[in-house]
Amino acid sequence: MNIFRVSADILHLLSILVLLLKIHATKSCAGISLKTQELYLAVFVTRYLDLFWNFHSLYNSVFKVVYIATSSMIIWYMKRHRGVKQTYDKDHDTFRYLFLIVPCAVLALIVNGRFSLFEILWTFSIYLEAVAILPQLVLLQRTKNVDNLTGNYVFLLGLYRAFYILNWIYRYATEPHYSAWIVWLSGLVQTGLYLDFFYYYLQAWKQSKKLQLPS
Amino acid sequence: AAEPAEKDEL
Repeated sequence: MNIFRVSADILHLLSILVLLLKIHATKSCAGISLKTQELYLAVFVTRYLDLFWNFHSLYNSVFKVVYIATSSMIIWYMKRHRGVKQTYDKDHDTFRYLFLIVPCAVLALIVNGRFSLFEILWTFSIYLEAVAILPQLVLLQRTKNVDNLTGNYVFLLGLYRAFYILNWIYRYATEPHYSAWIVWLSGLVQTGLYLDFFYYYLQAWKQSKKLQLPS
Repeated sequence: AAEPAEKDEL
């Protein structure tokens, strides 16, 4: 365990909590993709299947349970909460899950560390996490709506991915047998997609700055 | 304990 890894996990948790608390406080989920949230829950569930038999540390187990619980709560708010679900932008959030799930499943069957059910589901979750933000990016591009909620959420998610890369570099330098190509390549793809989001975020920020200038 | 290193990450 190193400082980059701990920072990354805390940032990841913060990103989810920021989203959850803002939905709770404002009773609105405008601009948030339910598809992305459901894909993240699928990522957590398929990756943390080992929760019941593979005890690594209390730290890991607590984070796994908290990630699953908090992302379930976000989905509950968006689908079931009477006020919040009315603010969900259903008409623009039309990305098809299967376009992501099928390629990730096929890739996990072909490129994996070991051909076993648990290993393939774990690998699937790594691939799926890399692309799960795509429905959110598509929704953003369609609505051109980058408000504080989506901005802060994706900013924290991007920081979380950046700290995981630092963690891998640190571990590669300090642990003799540390190597994880599947995770590294997927992580790089994922971080690249967040950079795309940052680009739109900065553009929207610049435009709103320009609009405030006196003409 | 024979799990690969990347499995101890979240």
